Amino acid sequence: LQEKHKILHKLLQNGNSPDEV
Amino acid sequence: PESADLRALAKHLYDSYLKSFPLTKAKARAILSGKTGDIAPFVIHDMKSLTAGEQLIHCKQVPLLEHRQEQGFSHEPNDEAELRFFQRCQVRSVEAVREVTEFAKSIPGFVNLDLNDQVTLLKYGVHEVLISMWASLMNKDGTLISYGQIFMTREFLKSLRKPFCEMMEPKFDFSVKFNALELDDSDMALFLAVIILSGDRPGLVNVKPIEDLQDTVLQALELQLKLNHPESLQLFAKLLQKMTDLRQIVTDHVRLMQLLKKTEVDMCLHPLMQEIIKDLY
Repeated sequence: LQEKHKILHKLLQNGNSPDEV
Repeated sequence: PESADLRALAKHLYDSYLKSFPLTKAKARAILSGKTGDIAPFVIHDMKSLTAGEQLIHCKQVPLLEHRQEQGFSHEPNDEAELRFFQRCQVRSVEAVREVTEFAKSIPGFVNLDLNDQVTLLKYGVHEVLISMWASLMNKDGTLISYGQIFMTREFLKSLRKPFCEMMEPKFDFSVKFNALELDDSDMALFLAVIILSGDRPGLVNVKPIEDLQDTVLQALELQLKLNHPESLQLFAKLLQKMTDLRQIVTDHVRLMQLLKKTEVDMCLHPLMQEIIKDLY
């Protein structure tokens, strides 16, 4: 699931801007 | 939990709501009723005022727009108005998903849930949260956009070509009914947390801790509504019923997005939105 949702996963992990991930 | 704990939870969620979301319902209602003392929002009611409104935003947000253009998600001046508008909505929605994620992470216990479940809760909850919050920016005649700088009329949105004209009407219908409950920002904070902590989302691995968290937030919401709206009978029950309406609206919205992705060849769907709507409903 995390593989299919890399951006959501990154946002959850570190709060980057959606355009940076 | 004791009442004091529930009140502390309500206060915590309200504080993080204020930190996460830049345009509160209180501010939006003040703008909509002309009580801010600031300049009134620019009104978009036809194609001419749409162009003027876009120029206004462009002047105020040049650094942001340049960044978006580098990313390929800004509108191009020669694009059709409907596509330009849709791309703008998308840019704002992507930012809003980041805000909702930050809010979710502030819910006590959320970050300790299984990471796959955190992803699932956001995937399924984020549009329900966004549509609930969007109601704060709407009245029966239109909606604030662009952080309250612009008011776009409902009639103008209805005049767009198909299928874009069909996107907003269900949200307006919902907002009129939802706004009749007269929730304030502190109520909204708890309601949004309840939506996010829905233990019946498909594919959840470990439901029990999610339901336990939701249970506590539900108790905090019930107490909050009793204290904040003592005259409003059955408000808690009425609010929970809105969650059913929200699911239907989101299902229809996602189907429309999936249709747009297939039929609008010039439309570019942001990777984050693609992630969220893929295999959703």
